[in-house]
Amino acid sequence: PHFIIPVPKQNDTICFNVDERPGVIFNLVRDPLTGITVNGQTIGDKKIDPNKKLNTYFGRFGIVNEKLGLKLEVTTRSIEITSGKEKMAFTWSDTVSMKQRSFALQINKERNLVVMMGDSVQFVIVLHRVWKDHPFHQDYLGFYTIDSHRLSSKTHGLLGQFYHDLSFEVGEIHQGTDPEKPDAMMMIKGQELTVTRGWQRDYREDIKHGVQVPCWFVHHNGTGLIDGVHSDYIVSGIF
Amino acid sequence: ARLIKKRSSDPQAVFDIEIYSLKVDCKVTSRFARSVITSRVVNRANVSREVFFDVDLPKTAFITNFSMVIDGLTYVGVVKEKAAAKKQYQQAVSQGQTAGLVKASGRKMEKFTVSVNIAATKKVTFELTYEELLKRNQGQYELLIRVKPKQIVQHFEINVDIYEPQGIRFLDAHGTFVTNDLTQLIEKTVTETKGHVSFSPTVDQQRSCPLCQTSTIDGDFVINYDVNWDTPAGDIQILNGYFVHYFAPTNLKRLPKNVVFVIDQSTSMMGTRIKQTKEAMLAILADIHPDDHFSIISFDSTVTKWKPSIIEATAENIEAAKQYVNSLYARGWTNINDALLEAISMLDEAMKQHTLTEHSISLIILLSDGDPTKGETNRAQIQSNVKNGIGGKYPLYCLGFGYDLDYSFIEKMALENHGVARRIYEDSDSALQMQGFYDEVASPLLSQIELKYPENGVADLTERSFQQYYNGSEIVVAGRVTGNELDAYNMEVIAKGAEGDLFLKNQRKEQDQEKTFEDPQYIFGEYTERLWAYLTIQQLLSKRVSGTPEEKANNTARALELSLKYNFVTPLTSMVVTKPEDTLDSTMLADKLTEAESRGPPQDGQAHRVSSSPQSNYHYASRYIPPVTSVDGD
Repeated sequence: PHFIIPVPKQNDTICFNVDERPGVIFNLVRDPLTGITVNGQTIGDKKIDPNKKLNTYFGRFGIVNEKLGLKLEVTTRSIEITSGKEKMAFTWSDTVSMKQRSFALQINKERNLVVMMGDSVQFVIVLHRVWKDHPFHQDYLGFYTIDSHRLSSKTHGLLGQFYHDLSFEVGEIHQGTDPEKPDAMMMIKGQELTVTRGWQRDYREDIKHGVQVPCWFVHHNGTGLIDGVHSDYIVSGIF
Repeated sequence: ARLIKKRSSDPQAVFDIEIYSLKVDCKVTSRFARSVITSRVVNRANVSREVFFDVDLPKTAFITNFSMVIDGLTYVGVVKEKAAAKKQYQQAVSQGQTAGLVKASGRKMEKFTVSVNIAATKKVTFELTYEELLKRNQGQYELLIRVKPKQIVQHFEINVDIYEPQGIRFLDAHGTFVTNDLTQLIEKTVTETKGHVSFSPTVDQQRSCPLCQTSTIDGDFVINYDVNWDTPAGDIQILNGYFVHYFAPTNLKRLPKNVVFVIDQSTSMMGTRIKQTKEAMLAILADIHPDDHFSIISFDSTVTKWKPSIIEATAENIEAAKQYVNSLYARGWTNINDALLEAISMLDEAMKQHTLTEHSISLIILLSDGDPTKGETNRAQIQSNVKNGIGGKYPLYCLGFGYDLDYSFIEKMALENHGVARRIYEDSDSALQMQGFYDEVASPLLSQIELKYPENGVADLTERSFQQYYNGSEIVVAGRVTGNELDAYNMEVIAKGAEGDLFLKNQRKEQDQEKTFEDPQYIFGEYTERLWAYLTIQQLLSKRVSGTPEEKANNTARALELSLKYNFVTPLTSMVVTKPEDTLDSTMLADKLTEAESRGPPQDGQAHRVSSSPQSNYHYASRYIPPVTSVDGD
């Protein structure tokens, strides 16, 4: 999966990939103050093209709001909501709009799911449908955080650690191995990293083609950018 | 000089447009060149066609006139203040879809393009005039004419008339496209003061092969020449109330020089830039004169002095310097500020210790690809630190690498310190460009040159004090004669040379001058006045880069006034061209680009960048989307 980290103050964006074996569950967001946690489980392709590297995606997300007693499990097939003792299940073929006192959810058929937690953050899960007879690829999900600043400054996780202040400097732009993608040096969190100018796609508006987001790509699973290493964020269960 | 093509996708249209005449006519009077390019085109089709008129003209030239004659009616470009021209343009083109007419096209040339619809069977005549003062470089002047007709032309002609009252020392003409067969077509006549060059291939001689419709004429037609320098104090020419003084003494002993090379070896220099820098430095080191002193300071995040002080250019030291240059590799960030201050301090210390040769001159040459990213990164502060540090003692020359360079940053720094900035274009010959620049400043002959004229005899003088004079270059001063013309000849030059102070006085007799301009067919009479205006505008524009806000405002106002008065398209003015078409985009502007604005296309293997401040404003075109933290897959 590719991570896109906007830095609005600097009108720029950082991105990185995390490559891990399929089935691994990562903690993406954990906010001890609001009690919100988001975990995601990776999936791979149906089979591996021997000429290409192993690609992984997110195929399952678990969202928990401890304070509301709310759990949400989203896969490429279904959406299950547990609120206290109540349990509801939907498919991506449904169009659903529900609003409770501190929680709202909207399923846009075959497209996306929007979750709002009170006045807090908003999550969007995008469904990527792949032709079912595709020899390699299968359906997968994307996860977008809107108004992430509404989560507390204690928020962490592979994605959540970037919800608050982040600053960096980029300079020494120079020719990289790909003439279309120059390299540069990035000073971030007191470290110097070699980064590459490229772009990633934001699929919220255009699910098929996405919108290109220019960004500085941090190599090696975001090493140097993320706190620790990516494997530090592996957890045992989706909740 | 000309390419005429059609925009239509209809292949027949190519043959419908015929360029039946293309003429380039240049007159050079005492280095001031006026070039007129005339093209006559006919639309042979029975429908209207669009034709383009593309001309490459030197970046140093100012367009002075453009006209189109269509169906007996003449449409003339009008030079206006840029803001006023833009306003008119915007009124005419509410949607702003037509770009300016002048675009940067390369190292030496910029491109002027205009297109117009021609009715069936009608003819159009385009005529473009531009003027420039030819610059003497390494002992010669160069007049460059770029010719590129995209088809065979019935009447193709280049005519150059040169008139140099000082006498022509040599004159050479060649074309990059001129094959052995065509060489004999270049006709050259040189008398004592006049030179004539013409080139007029027939239709068959233009063909790239016997039955081809494509033209072999595609490239640069170059004329190089120099004049005689018999009078040590230079040559003064007075005409119509204006005078020009050309000063380029020869037979002087060269001044020893003390040069500190400040070399950027930050990460952004990685790859070909550092490789070519090393190549150039090795060649430059090989050419350093044994009388000279030198040192090298390399910098990335930190500053490294090759030697603690500036040292003699002995064979051993040169060899050691070469080894040091070979050891440079790109790493770290760019600390321009500390590197330049270190260079200044090194020269200051040498002056203090009296370790430098008497009557020598000192200079700093910076080579960098741009953005300060370490230490002091505020560009204005760096400029201020360097200016205060140098305090007018040493000229600073700044060589900037690449299209993405913040040229205005290094230009201001160089101009504020009596030096010049030069862009090094990233190409296979970058090392040669750097070496070529060094060659220009390698042989200083004089320092602290001041040209003095009778106070009551002249006014409105262009710059008359110069820090250095380099062998093969030329100092030109122009002004208005206010008193008796003969007074203006009584001028003096004071300078410091290798053998002490130099004092020169004009020895020329006034009666010599009377004969000089008796043959008006070779000169355009107002050339002294226009040359004065050209030079004044150029110098005022330079001062705008380095002056205080008040000086900038005054210099801008004066430069604008002169640009409008003399009909020059400068960076302050635009030429409004109105086409005889009843369409929204019938009004266009011809602007003059500055080097800082004239970003060229990316070279092969180099991504197109927008750098400068802030450091991370590197953008690819993309639709704006609100910033959202996300994880997804492709």
